[in-house]
Amino acid sequence: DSEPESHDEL
Amino acid sequence: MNVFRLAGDMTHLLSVVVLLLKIHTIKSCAGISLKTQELYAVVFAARYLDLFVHFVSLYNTVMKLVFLASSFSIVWYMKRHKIVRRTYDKDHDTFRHYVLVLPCLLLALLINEKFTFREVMWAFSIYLEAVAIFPQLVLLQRTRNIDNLTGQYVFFLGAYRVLYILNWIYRYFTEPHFVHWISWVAGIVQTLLYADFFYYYIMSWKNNVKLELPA
Repeated sequence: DSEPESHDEL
Repeated sequence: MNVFRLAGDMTHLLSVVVLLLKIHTIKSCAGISLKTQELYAVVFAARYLDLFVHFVSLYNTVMKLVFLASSFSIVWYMKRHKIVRRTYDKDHDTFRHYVLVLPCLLLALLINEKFTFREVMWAFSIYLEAVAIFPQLVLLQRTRNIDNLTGQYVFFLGAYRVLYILNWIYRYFTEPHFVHWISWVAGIVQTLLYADFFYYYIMSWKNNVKLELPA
């Protein structure tokens, strides 16, 4: 289950 | 990572450095809202729950640890350090946490990207960050003499928000699937809260007079 790419921000 | 995102992270980091500098070297937290600092500690704790579960990059992990450590140590300094805590302007920092925390929690339960514990906490952290500056802005308005470091601290925090919006615009055009309404709407609200402060900050800088917000 991959994370939403918004979660690569701080 | 694009240049806006990096510049945003760097101004965010700079704001923390400015605040730590004030607390560490001048041993003063005058004009700084403990309520806002406590809210930021909650924001980072809620958002970085994925720290040990979801690895993005070394940069990401290090920055998360820096923001967690700095936010909790600032709160510690303001509450426990025997010199710093005496400079805390308790009487003017009267905003109540729950006024901001409860609506954000409720909103996160209703509006999130997925109804799981981590996703709800993530949305909660986004909503709470958007309004966490509120007690600080109220305190600034009540402060007669805003010192330079306090003004710079809030200015860098606001700059970080503006740069993040530019980062989303850039990502929207380069990564077409990058649509995250929750962070975008909350981020724009958060940035608008600074608009008034920015106006007076730039005016005071332009006219070379001390920063003061109208009551």
